[in-house]
Amino acid sequence: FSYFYGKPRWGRQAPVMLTYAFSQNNMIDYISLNDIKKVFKRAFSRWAQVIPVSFKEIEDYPSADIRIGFYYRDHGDGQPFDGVLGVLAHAFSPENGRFHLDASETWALDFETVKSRVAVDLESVATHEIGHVLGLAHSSVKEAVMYPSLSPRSKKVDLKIDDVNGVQALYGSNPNFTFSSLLASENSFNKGS
Amino acid sequence: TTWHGFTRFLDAGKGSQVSGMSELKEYFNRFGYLPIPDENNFTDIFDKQFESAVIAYQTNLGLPVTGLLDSDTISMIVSPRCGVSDTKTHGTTFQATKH
Repeated sequence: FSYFYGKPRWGRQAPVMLTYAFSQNNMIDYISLNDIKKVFKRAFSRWAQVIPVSFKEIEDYPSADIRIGFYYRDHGDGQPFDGVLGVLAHAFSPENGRFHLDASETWALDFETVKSRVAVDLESVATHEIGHVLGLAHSSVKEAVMYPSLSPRSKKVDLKIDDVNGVQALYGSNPNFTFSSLLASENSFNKGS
Repeated sequence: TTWHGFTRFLDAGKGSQVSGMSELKEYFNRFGYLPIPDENNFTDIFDKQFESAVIAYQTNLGLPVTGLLDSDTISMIVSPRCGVSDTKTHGTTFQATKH
């Protein structure tokens, strides 16, 4: 794992609660907002299970700590998207909160129903970008959620030990979290593979 | 953005000159491995600075470190990825200190 320069983190008093909201004007229309919200709720909860930080969705986009939207090409932040594949998304380090996904991608919740060869798993990318929002940079561990690349039609949503070690060094551990639960999850993943 | 489009770079190393390498240098600049170009660099020549960038890229992404545009490296370049820079970071893994 690694961090951004200066090791920025959300410097709130415990218990830390971060709000998130979706842009009303910059969304995709082929996945229902309800389904998108469910995916993000699951992605946020994975991080919340390992650190003493909770996440709450709110409606008021401008006042949210984390602001999520889908954007095409040059969208004004100096980091233009590049069309299908290439760059999928980006998010900014704490305490900026901007979380942008490339609207040109074929975002998918389920590869059984979406057959496109260039479909990208929304939940995997959401989980990765939340890591950036929290202060993690890219990892060189290929299995980690914070590894920078993700193949089309692949899924990587479960945090690995590298991800957990990194984020817990910033925020401490969730008192309810045990490494054995993570290992159990990794073992079941390996057997599944 | 396909493997086929990058085959001409396969196994290029220091001293090689391949058409389009300047665009590859822009990719490495985009993700933090090369500094912003002045008017004389970002040519199609695989120079020493580009070799350092390739080595840093291979190291950061856990690839075999060859300093060449080998098949593993090109496969990674054509893979979809996050747009956040790989190198504006510090403190990768654990630092060992002698006491």
